[in-house]
Amino acid sequence: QRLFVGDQVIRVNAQTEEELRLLQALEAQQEWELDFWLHPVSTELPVDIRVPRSSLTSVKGYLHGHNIPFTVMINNLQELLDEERVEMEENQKK
Amino acid sequence: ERSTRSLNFGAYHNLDTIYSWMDTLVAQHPNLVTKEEIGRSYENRPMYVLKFSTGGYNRPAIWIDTGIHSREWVSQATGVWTANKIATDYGTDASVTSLLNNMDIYMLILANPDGYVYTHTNDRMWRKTRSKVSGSICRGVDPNRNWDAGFGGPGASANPCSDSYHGPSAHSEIEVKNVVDLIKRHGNFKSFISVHAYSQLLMYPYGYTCNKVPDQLELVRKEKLKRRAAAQKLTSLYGTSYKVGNICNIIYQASGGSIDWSYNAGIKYSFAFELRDTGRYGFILPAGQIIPTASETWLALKHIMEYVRDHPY
Repeated sequence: QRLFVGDQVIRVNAQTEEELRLLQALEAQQEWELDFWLHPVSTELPVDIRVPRSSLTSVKGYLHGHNIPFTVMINNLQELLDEERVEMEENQKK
Repeated sequence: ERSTRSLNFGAYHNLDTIYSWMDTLVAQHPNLVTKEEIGRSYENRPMYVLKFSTGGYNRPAIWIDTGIHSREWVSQATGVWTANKIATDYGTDASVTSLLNNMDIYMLILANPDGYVYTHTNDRMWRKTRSKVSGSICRGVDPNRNWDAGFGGPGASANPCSDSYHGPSAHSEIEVKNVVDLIKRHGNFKSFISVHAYSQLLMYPYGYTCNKVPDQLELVRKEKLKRRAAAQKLTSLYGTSYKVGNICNIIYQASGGSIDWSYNAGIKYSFAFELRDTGRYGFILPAGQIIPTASETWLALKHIMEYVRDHPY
């Protein structure tokens, strides 16, 4: 069972093509093992990124460094997954 | 015996529960619903289609699949709710009754069974199939980049470790080939609808190119109204607003997609849904939102199916 303890999902609403390009560059790099739930495709759609805990500092530094505002959509992914699993097990018992 | 009444449609279920529920749905509606195995997955799981038919031979049909990307759990859950809705509305809802007196509906609820099991047992974030890729330590192919429609083009990756890996060749994934073979064998599908999550989008071809589809004039003029009307019906229930557009322009160029293939196979009414995005949960939509999501989606699906029924070709 793969765990996502401390992983966060951040949401970026790109305002400019330049920000979009910077997010696409982020998507292209492999090192931080980012999982793009919603891809940087247009300024009309949000960009959601699951960031492994180990890469949080680097990724947030990159976004701050380029003045790209973001919000944390899911603070600790594993907590949400645990809730989902508990709910499923309770329902299964019912 | 588990009756469909006991299945909680407002909860997520594993593959075994969904498959056993299918049997109860068939048992409860023996003159309408049959369960057909259309083949096996890579890990040898059966792929079941629920066929809704009131008779006839090879009637014009509508295809609906959910769960091709395994981590998009609200799509499979919407499939379960929708299948039950169709079965229980037949005979009571005039529009559904008229539709099924003239057409058949085929629903593939678990389009990626191996991936779906894997999200329950190993990795909740898994999206692809579970096939082994020769020469790579990584597994799986993105089943929505593996169709023979602009295969291997932009918007799909040649890297087996990528989540959008298109696979070694078109229809290399048995899960895709099983559907392709059924659609080709049947030869009389008039609509192909693939349900994904999440982004709140109602999309039509193409994804592999940003050129307009040949029917663009009809699609844009006559059908644009219909597509928009479908999205508006969806919005009318809870205010969930959808964008409508062709895949390439509304999100990104994505080659090898299922609705491009179905459109090129002559199935003019080909659509893809990306279900609701609450901005808070992404793929981990709480189970309490399954029924509202399925209910609003039904209004759009029903509108599209009525249009298909009323515009035979």
